[in-house]
Amino acid sequence: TPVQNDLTEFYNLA
Amino acid sequence: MFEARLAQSAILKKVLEAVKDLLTEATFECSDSGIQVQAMDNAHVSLVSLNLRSDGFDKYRCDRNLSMGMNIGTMTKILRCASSEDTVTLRAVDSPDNIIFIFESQNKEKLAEYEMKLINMDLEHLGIPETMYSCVVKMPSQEFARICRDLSQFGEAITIACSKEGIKFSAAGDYGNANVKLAQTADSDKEEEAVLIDMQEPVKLTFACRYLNSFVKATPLCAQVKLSMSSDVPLVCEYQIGEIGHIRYYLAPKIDD
Repeated sequence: TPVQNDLTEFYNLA
Repeated sequence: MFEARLAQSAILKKVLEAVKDLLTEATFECSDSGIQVQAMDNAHVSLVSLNLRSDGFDKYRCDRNLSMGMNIGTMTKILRCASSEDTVTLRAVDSPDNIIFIFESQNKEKLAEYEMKLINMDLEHLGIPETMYSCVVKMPSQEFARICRDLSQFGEAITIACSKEGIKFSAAGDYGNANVKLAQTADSDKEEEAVLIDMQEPVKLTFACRYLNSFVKATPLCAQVKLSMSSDVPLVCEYQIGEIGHIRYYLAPKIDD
């Protein structure tokens, strides 16, 4: 089953 | 002094309905150029990016930049107190503890003021780079809402596959599976009904239904929705807000382990 990713894995938290 | 006025509160009412499922609180950043909100849901799976340009307001004044933390639930309740045709004015002083919402009826016979306490919030900001997407699809927003709702009955996730031929939405679960294909419309006489696909490379991505079903709460804002997708990056789901701005939702994909 696909795993839900977190947005912070794609974009840097500033 | 900050003051922003819209001739009809309907737009702001719709904006609140479009974000209230995802956000409990958010910082409204006000500057000379307009109002911006960028906020993630609690799970950090989706992000709302709202932009309302100052030139889209009937009156706009912002003497110094303000960051106002607002409770979205309270703000939604206040906006529900306005009639769609009421004029709405947002007003705050330079270092505000409160924001005032002023609703005035069209015949100017009713004037209502609601004051809301602001909240202190840590500003979390995601740096989202300019991205060229492999597929950009424009389609009727009501159709997108319908497909998300229909396919949600079959599973917790919807897979979106986009190619030159069209866009395919599919869901699978214990009770069966479903898929809906939309072809690119041949003639786009009616711009609002068109399905347009701008594809560099085909993509196939899977997203959680519950977030998509929150995004489609923005459907009353715009007849068309724009979906931007590339492999293994978040979906961008964008609705224009009249002549005033846009709301964009970002959603992290589900990826196979």
